[in-house]
Amino acid sequence: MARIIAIANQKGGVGKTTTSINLSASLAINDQAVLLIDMDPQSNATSGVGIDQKALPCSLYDCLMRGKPLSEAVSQTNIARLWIIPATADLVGAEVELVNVEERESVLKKSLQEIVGRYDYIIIDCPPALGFLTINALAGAHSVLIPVQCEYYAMEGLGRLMANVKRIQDGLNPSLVLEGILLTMFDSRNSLGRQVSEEIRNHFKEKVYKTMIPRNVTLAEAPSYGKPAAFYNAASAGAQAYLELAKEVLAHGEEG
Amino acid sequence: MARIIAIANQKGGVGKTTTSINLSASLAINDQAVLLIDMDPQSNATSGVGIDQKALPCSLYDCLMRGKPLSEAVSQTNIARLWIIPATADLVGAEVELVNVEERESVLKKSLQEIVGRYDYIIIDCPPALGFLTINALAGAHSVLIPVQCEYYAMEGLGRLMANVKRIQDGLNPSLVLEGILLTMFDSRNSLGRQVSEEIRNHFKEKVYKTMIPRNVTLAEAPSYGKPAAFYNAASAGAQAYLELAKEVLAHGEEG
Ligand SMILES: Nc1ncnc2c1ncn2[C@@H]1O[C@H](COP(=O)(O)OP(=O)(O)OP(=O)(O)O)[C@@H](O)[C@H]1O
Ligand SMILES: Nc1ncnc2c1ncn2[C@@H]1O[C@H](COP(=O)(O)OP(=O)(O)OP(=O)(O)O)[C@@H](O)[C@H]1O
Ligand SMILES: [Mg+2]
Ligand SMILES: [Mg+2]
Repeated sequence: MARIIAIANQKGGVGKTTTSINLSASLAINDQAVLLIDMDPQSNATSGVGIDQKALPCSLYDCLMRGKPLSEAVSQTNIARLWIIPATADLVGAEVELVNVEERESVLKKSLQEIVGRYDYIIIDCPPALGFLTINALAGAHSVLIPVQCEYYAMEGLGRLMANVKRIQDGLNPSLVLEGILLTMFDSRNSLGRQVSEEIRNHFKEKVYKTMIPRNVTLAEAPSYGKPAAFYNAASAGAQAYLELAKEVLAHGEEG
Repeated sequence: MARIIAIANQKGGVGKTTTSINLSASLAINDQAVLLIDMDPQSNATSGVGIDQKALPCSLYDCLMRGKPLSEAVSQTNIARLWIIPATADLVGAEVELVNVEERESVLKKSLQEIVGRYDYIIIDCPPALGFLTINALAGAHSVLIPVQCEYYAMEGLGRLMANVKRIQDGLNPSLVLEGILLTMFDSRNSLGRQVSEEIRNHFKEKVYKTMIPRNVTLAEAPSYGKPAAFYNAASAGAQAYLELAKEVLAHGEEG
């Protein structure tokens, strides 16, 4: 039975995709069978692992809107034990078309049943919004991992995101838990980063991962080569931080 | 007659809000009467100019969904010649509720008629999505200014954004023009920034502003004081860059 983790935050540019790709790859390096689902029509996770989204027989959109089985949308990546369900441009239509669909929030949850037994982890990259694509991910996931940039606007939005997670827990998915809050793009040279990270740790305490992801240019360069950081420059501080995070996520899973 | 400029890009965290606030303030410093409209439910532009969104008699949501006049949602800021229509949390509902409304894409366009004569510039901050809030902004604006972070994913998304702008030009708003592409968070120390900015300038040529916004910690710190950078640390590279940008936008307007 796979652990299904949604990577979500409605604030843009906080490191959702970078976390989805690099956590998935780091879990695969730790001998886990991992499926990465790209639920963002921008399809950054898809290009970040080197997949050409145009060449696919069946897309995630077909699965959500036409009832095709998710297993038909799965593609191999060139990384051992890492598979992906890529995003295609038609996915942007699903956000609007789902509005008038029966049980529109649980479409993904139902289709995940078919494949949940084949993987150890399923990681879902979400778009920067609280629309039906993100709501479907939160309704179908066992837990949610929230990346937060160590800056003012990202911190300000955290309260509203937690209120929305609680609404999902009270309704669509009572078993949804907080996997953890991940501090990203941390730059110890500036006081803003230190202040924000301290404030978040004081407020959310043990819910914040010990691992912090530093601002590190390898993490910004790797996507242009279609590779996770560990396969582009394994010794970099960015790649090492995500390998550390994977160890924390694995350890947390054992308690689960 | 105000020039109405939408600040849009579906990629998250590229500097839309930072540009909306600091361009608006810089135009006000140059003796222009400016209205900033916060069309993003995250309400970052609202808190970035120090407005408490809870204390408002009439919200942008009331104007879009209940036909209230926009003039009733305008608030004073503590910056001369800068007014704001703040975002409130109920705005997130508009994204879904607009789906089943008559002429759902032109709701803002119609309500702007009432106030367009009172300002020199109207700047609209958009959320990181191509949903109905952003489409309403593009349908109601005279031009669109596109901030692009000098990184791989932001550059990759530019093509799709331009295709969407063209669709709006072919349909909802034939008079919509590209105000310009603004390179943001430029860090001359890393080769990725230089490569991406060169590639964008080669491709879009004179459509790219001469002014580049450097990565500058003042721009990240100022929002926590509820002030535009020019009112927090006017000598900073960030504040100076936006003052330069305002001059380019003003000069472009004269040609208009
Ligand atoms: N720790 C880091 N250090 C340096 N750059 C980073 C780091 N994490 C992410 N980046 C870069 O910052 C930008 C934003 O990250 P990313 O795209 O992963 O965020 P996101 O939350 O997925 O954005 P969106 O809201 O658009 O989905 C990208 O260009 C990425 O390469
Ligand atoms: N030139 C800059 N230098 C340093 N930090 C910056 C710069 N521009 C923006 N920032 C910071 O980067 C983060 C993202 O910027 P901003 O919120 O303006 O982007 P956005 O496109 O409006 O994001 P969203 O997609 O969530 O609406 C913010 O924390 C902001 O303070
Ligand atoms: Mg992303
Ligand atoms: Mg913004």
